[in-house]
Amino acid sequence: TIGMIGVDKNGNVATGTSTNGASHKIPGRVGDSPVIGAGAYADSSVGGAAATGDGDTMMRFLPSYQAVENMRMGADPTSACQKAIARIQKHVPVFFGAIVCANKTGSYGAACGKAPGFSQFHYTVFKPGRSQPLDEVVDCL
Amino acid sequence: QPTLPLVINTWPFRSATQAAWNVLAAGRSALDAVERGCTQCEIDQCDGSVGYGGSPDESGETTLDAMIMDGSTMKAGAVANLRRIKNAIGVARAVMEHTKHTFLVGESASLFAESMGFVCEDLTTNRSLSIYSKWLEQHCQPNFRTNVTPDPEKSCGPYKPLKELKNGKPPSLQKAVDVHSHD
Repeated sequence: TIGMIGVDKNGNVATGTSTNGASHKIPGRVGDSPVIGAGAYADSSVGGAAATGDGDTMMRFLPSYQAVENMRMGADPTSACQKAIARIQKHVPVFFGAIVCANKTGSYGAACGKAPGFSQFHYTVFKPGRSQPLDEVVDCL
Repeated sequence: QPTLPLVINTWPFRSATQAAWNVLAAGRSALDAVERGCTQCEIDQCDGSVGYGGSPDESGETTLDAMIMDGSTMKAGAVANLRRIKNAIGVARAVMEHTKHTFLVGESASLFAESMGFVCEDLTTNRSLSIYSKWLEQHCQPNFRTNVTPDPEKSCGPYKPLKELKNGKPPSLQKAVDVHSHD
């Protein structure tokens, strides 16, 4: 799955997701990716967020909406992402998921939930001053 | 150093990031950028979890889900269980721009896509066929069914519901983790 946030030079925010879902799913099953507020969310007055991982779990908690609301209430992007992950972990201590967050001024961050075989999350950024995409990594909570 | 524009995406899908950045660098909108970036991932079949030829379902079919959202207008479009159309994010944008709805699913979403000019083609590849064949050989493991008979942890279907839930409880929220199969 890819979840992406774009912010133009005027601070307009857009988000998108695309996926082929979970392997061997029951026909008809849909995960979090196309669900607004779950797979991604955008509000140009605040910023955007996009999530990835086990969509059956994540879609119950609307983590992208949660992260944007966290930023609206003053959290920086990293903290907003962490709080969205922590909220899921309260109910599902070990789940596979991660989220990226960016605000309208260009600050960004990410967080993930630690699970067997998943202790770090890699994501990609392109920002001014770079000539190519920047690989970023965050340790999972 | 200015901090905008910015592109950020999940996973190390660099060509998608680059494609989105190129759109922003050309002075086009954030919406155009995320559509182009996600489309690139669909073309690249990013790590097998995006686009055609990946994550076959129980019947071996690949279906696609996508969503796009404009944070300035709060308009959004989404598709799920899209069959036979490769450019899922493009169809999501068409839902946003050519309907008053938000979310179309399944066969009807595919018919909508065709009517909007998207090409209809098979999403199956040798890779997805191989994944599906291997799954059948492994007695349909891993398996998302529960509280059915025959035992989904040992056998393929068809399945029927158990008369009573195991332990009298619905399935736990805690699930096995497969980091190679993600939404």
